[in-house]
Amino acid sequence: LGIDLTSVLHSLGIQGNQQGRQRVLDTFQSPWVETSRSEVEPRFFVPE
Amino acid sequence: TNQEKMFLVFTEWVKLLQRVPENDIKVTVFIRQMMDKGVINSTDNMIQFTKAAIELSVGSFKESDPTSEVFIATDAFSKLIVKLLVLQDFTALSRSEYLRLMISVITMVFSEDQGMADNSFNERPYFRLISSLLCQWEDVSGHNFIKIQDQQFRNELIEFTPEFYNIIASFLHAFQPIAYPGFSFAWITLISHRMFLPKMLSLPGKVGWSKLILLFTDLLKFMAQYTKKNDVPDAVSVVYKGALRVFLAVANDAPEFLVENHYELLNNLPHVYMQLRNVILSAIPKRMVLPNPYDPQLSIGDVESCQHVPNVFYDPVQDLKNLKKPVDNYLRIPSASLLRVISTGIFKADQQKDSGIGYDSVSVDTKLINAIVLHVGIEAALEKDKTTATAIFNTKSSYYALLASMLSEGTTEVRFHVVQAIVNQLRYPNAHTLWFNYVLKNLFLSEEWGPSFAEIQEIIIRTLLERVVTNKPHCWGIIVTFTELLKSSECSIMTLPFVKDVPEVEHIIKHL
Amino acid sequence: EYSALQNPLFQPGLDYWLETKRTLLQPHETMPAEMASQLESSLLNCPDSLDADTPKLYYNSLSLPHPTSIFFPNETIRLVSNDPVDLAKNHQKQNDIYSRTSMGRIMSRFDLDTLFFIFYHYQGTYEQFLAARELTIRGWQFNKINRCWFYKEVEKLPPGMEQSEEISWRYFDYQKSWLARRCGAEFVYREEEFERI
Repeated sequence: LGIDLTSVLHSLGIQGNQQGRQRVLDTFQSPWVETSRSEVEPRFFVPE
Repeated sequence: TNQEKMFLVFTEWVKLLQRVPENDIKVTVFIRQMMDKGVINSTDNMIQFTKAAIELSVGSFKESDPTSEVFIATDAFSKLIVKLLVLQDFTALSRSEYLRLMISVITMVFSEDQGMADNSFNERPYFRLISSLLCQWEDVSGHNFIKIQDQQFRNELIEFTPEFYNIIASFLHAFQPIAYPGFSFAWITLISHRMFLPKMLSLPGKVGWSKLILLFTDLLKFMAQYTKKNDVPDAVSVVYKGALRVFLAVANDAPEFLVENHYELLNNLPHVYMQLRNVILSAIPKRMVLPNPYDPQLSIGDVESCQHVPNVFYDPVQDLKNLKKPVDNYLRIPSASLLRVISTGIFKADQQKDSGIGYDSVSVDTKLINAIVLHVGIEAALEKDKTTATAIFNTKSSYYALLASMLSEGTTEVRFHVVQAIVNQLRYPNAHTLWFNYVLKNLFLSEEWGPSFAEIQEIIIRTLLERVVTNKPHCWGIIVTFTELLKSSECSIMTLPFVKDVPEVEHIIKHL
Repeated sequence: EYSALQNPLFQPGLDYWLETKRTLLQPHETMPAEMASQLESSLLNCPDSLDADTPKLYYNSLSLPHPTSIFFPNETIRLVSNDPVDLAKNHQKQNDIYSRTSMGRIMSRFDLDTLFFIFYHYQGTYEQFLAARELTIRGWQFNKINRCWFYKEVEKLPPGMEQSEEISWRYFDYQKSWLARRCGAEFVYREEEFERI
């Protein structure tokens, strides 16, 4: 029957509304909440 | 010995990177000297050096105090790989071959480490190596390698980049959980890595998609293999939880990947993972706004996006095998003999175990059935564009007739899998959803089944029901179709025997 | 006969690697005890977000952490917070992938002095990048030629004047005074001199 995905989506940083949908894979820490306690440095670019 | 010399050189490299910034001239000079002094100037030396580097990296991890910096050597090694790819002139060997060679050597060391019986294998340094390699490649490749001054090198590196990711993907495919269970959790973390997955999803021309599908298939196959009805090992449950989160993230960031690859993904998804199936099938193209499927005034034919044919990345015609000709010929001119060929051709040589809901084995080739059904839908949509809608929204058309005949000729098992394949196409508003909605409604209400009527109706209701009783998401096309059947005045579902006779089912249907 | 299989450098790894191919061709029906144990072990060692973080080998001397109590961890912990972001913001950058990170949020609370300090002294780092982003959000622009940040001040004039607004430019003098100063009258804004961030 699956589970209520609300808390899973919240743990991913996915907000309910369609508007202003933000990408989450670029800052994805880990597939599991338990191993996602600290943030990871996303890609960035600094000109010379 | 040569090996000891290699160890020394690598150790010096590790120390150097801690003392100077990585773009310091000394770093480039060090690498130049490595080449000039013959450390890595031959394939055998390259192999030996790579072996020394990975062994030292893993060894240093294992010996380090866990509260200290345990990955210094590993990170230095991945930095070296990137530098070697970027700084060298590649004439005799291509960059691709060079990278493959290094990763092949790493694979050998990795295989030996995990194969040894002493249980000292730890996936983390190998994970870190690939993770750091991905991070450092991202760093050097920013803005199309703008930090590389030589224009020719820049162009070569830009051209090489999709290859870089596809090579990593190929090696991840070899490291898949069924082959290396001791690496499973690192593996899942790698395929969803922030420097890998979004990149593979967005490479121009979708050139990363095939390999990504391969990797997701590897994951789903592992889950399918070890998900038994009465016994799911705890670790496999954890794998599932991680897979679900990854698919939800993909549905958020790149729904078009799930939309265009639903066929291949579902071919390997165990039937019991109903919610995950719904997550994949509920993916909606970005910016599409769905009409309320519960709106009593909704008429699916009037929804504008139902005129648009969805893109299917992998053409299922490739999976039709020796049934391609009979199916295409039947679609041109239906005949009983062609139907017989198709109806018998969908059976497997032997029964195969399967953890389905309500069944333990399959004797039909479900992948082949899925391919036939989707192929018919694709051809029908093409036909509509070439001719008119009435050519396909017509129970006398060959497209409808093939699916209906497969049901009428088929065993219960065949009927079940054909209906499942049809319902898999009831997704967001598009031309396939529209046509399969038409097909399913007519199959349900058809008066041509004779004694099979009850069974076919039951299979259709069961298939729709199992996808809406789960927690959300639910597919738009399924809700719309089910609502239409529930409201149908031609047939009151409540009076059907399989509903009346089972109180739980009657209760749910009444509620719906 | 393949030369790879003759090469002693590939032994014994190649044998183990071949074993895995056998498992791929014929996966075990049910999970054997050894496989279950390997899977458990993998679960126990599962890499976490610290393992997946970007590697840093060389530390710029100014960016070494200040001495702190030994009871505090050495690692900076950037804790994940999934508090919702206020989406009613003006600047497009406030909706990018960095807006939800703890560092991105902290930067939005730093004053200009701190942002300039990070920008000029943490060269080439993620922190410098975020400081530049935050300065851009606040309307500052970076001049590629003199490496200074500029700010365009628009002052609305009272009605009845010839012009409706008066424009003046400021720049942050990082080399000498460490202050924001007004640009002289001779200053001409040339778009191509400024970094498009």
